[in-house]
Amino acid sequence: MIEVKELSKTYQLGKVDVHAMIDVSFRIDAGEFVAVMGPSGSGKSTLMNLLGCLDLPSSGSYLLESLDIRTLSPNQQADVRNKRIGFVFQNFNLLPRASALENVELPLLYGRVSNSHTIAREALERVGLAERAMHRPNELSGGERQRVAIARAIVNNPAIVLADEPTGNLDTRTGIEIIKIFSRLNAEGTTIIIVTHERDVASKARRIIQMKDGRIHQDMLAEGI
Amino acid sequence: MIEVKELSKTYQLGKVDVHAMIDVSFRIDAGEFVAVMGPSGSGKSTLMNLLGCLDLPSSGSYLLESLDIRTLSPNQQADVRNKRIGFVFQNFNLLPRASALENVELPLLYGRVSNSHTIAREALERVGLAERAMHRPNELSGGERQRVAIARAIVNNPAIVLADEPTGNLDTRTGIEIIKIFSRLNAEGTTIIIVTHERDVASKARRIIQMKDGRIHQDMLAEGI
Ligand SMILES: Nc1ncnc2c1ncn2[C@@H]1O[C@H](COP(=O)(O)OP(=O)(O)OP(=O)(O)O)[C@@H](O)[C@H]1O
Ligand SMILES: Nc1ncnc2c1ncn2[C@@H]1O[C@H](COP(=O)(O)OP(=O)(O)OP(=O)(O)O)[C@@H](O)[C@H]1O
Ligand SMILES: [Mg+2]
Ligand SMILES: [Mg+2]
Repeated sequence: MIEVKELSKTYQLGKVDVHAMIDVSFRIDAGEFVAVMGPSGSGKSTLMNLLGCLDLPSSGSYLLESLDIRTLSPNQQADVRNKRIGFVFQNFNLLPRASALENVELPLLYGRVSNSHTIAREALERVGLAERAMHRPNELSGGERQRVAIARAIVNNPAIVLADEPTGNLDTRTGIEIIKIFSRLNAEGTTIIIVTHERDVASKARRIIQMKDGRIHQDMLAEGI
Repeated sequence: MIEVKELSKTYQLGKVDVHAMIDVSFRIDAGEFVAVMGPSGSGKSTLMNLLGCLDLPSSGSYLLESLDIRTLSPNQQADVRNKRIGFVFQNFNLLPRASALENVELPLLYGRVSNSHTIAREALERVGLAERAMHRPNELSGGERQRVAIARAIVNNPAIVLADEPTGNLDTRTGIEIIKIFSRLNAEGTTIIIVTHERDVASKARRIIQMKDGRIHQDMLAEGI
């Protein structure tokens, strides 16, 4: 499903090299539920952006369903992203001038799915935002924006959901509702990779990858954590 | 210190009225440490924006250190904000084209404090970001941006710190470091009001105000919570 080998990402900032990710290797099979944890600045979002084909590595290889991502053209990468991957950004990344409903509908329009309005509305209902469908992002609370981003990530029934800190702005009860959605999707076969710093979210995963200073510090099955 | 009476905020959205906050009344004395909790969308940020003089209520009164905020001109409100209040925004609200150091330095320049460069650098060190001073917000991780916003809020030694979900993007250990900073400021006499959904953050407060559907649901001293 997902196989990364010695994947690295270095940012050049003026004369300084920032090694955000160094020699990351692992394999994730279809249907796994993986939590990625680690200190602030340890490289979790950098890893998620690479797995989501939103950024290219500085070195190393990334095979997604046996496709070598580096051989794909930008259009082909966009196609993989739209058809196979649902991405929940740490900063939500919503279109500011579109309503919650239009934001959620976007992946369906890109993929030319019919009946997109109804499907988008159902995804908003699932995250508890039926009453906020016409609000724009700046007319929503922080946690409501986060939930619009979650609805948009799952609306197209992706094979893989990559969620970067999806409950950071949610109260415990709303957070539990969201994790139930991910658990149900996983029970139906969706691969879930979720960055979190919250123990009770990580406890739903069956495997925990710990990052530290840009490297994998630990990669363990979740029993006994 | 802070006294609000029947404070309400209603947003007009097309033909619909959204009652984000309804008849909120309480008093917070100087030196208190208060946690504000409640479900996503319950009115916490709306309350914080009103207390931080960033927005005007639809009705009700707000006395800050016996000053009726509604009688102040916009310039006087900006002056109160800069001199008395440190605000940590839920979405950080950093200047995108300024470095971390320049963002933290801004309140000192506004207040014409000399030696602002050194003071700003110390605040960044306190939140663990000495090595990221020259990075712009889009060259920082989510939790690093959040910590820049925290450093900016405390740099001017405000009488009151209003922090809206300051640990939502931080791992547990980094979050504990941040809460220690707030506890130390509170021990020195700073009034702290913090929105959080994390139990271990709220446990450091001595009083918890629970919101629900725009109203105060419970306002209790923290023993026994
Ligand atoms: N500009 C606006 N126009 C219309 N409705 C708004 C606006 N801003 C906020 N709201 C609504 O007011 C309600 C309260 O918002 P608020 O941001 O105060 O909630 P919150 O308690 O901070 O939530 P969260 O924990 O998700 O951050 C929400 O349901 C939101 O949709
Ligand atoms: N565009 C960039 N230019 C330079 N440095 C960057 C850039 N983006 C990220 N970094 C640095 O790379 C490191 C890893 O960032 P990343 O966003 O992956 O961390 P993270 O684990 O997601 O942290 P958090 O938990 O705070 O969100 C950080 O120290 C950050 O400062
Ligand atoms: Mg991150
Ligand atoms: Mg809020």
